[in-house]
Amino acid sequence: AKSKSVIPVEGFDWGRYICSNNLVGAPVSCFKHVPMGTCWGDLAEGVRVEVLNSDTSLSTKVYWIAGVVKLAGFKALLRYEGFDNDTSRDFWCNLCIPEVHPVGWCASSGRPLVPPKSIQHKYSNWKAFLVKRLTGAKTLPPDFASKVHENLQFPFKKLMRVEVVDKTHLCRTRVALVEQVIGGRLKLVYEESMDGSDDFWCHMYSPLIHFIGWSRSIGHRFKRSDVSKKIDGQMDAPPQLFAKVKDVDQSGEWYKDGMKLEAIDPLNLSAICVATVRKVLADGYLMIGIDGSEAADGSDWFCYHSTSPSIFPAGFCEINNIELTPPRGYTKLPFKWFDYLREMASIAAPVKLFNKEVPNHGFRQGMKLEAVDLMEPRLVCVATVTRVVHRLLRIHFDGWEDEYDQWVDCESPDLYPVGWCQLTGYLLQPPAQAVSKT
Amino acid sequence: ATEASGRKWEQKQVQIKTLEGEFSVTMWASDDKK
Repeated sequence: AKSKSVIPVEGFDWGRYICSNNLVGAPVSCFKHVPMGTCWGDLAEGVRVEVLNSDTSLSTKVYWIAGVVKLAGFKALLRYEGFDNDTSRDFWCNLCIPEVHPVGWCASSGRPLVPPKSIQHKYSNWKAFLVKRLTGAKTLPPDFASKVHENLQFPFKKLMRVEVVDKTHLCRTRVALVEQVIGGRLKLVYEESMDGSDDFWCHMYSPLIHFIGWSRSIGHRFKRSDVSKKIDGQMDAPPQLFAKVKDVDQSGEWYKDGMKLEAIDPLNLSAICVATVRKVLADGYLMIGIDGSEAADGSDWFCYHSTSPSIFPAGFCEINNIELTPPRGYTKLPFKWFDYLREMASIAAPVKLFNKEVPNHGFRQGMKLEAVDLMEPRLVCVATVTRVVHRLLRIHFDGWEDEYDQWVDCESPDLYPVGWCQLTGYLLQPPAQAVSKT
Repeated sequence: ATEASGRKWEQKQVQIKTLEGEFSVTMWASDDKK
């Protein structure tokens, strides 16, 4: 699996990047798992806010009204009222920072609005100007700031214990402790590796983490820890904190060992591969092996839920014009499912068992976002949606070769709007430049 | 007014305070209860 190395972030400016290339950022409402993702509403161009006035000679903080000219994720290109079509003082601002307020906030806190120095004398009657400009315009809801604050609280806390996939043996889970929480992303340190070197990053809604006891409850392999006593302060994360999966009925027609399908390769997320159901677990979970690259002991089988958007019926790639990776060593190319199933004396998993729901996600080709490099999941990178196939997105990491691209579901908790890193304090990896890659 | 997304926008009297004095304007703010 290819992975990237950390690149210093200095100098990257989303605003300049978006403007100089005339790019579009995916709207916050595409990301239901992020702060404000479900209450972003129709915040759009034209909305007015009260923001710090940076064009003043006064020594105290003063504010002025600005309008949203362009939105990219959490970030807005703002223009102070009075500048009309003059773009020279436009500036980018994260709408969720504490210095952005609904119109009316200054009056309610006793602060006068002061026009920018460079247009101070443009209008003799600012009141008439503002009444004309603001009447009928939109502003933020009064509780916007408190909602942002509320949305930035996360239930996972340091020292909570979880079960997480063992990154060196995908077929099993291990116990890990939450060491850090940033923006809902968890830094997990595997138990028995308390020097902190053996860690794994994932979002709190990741399908890779579970409550303590989950593996045993569904029959998943689990690496037992020899830790006999919990350290003070440790507690098992309550089961209700984890992402829920849909209940499924396994009593009727169901997946069986040996059935073939197509699956995103967990070790190479750029590829959708020919795969096999290796073991049917309880509660709708399946152990999947990638054909042609399985370890003899099954140590690289991977657990996907039957409703996972990362598994597809045989033929999905062909129908959607996606390159299907044939089993390693399989020479009868181009790969044909019909021939392969006959040669393997196998059957394809029935189409009706797969998740065919396509949410109205709003992602479009070309949209910019911040995306986790799942091969190096501590890295959140500047990225682009390059293909949309129903609910499946092809994510390209800006500045990197296409071979690093990843197939990701539209509801993946590893995708974030422009400005998420700034909002949460997470380090953003800028687009790679030729020199830094070497 | 209800937009396509189902979010309701409400008309609000918003107070503005400038160096010349205070006045109010009618603006739209989205309904926070959605």
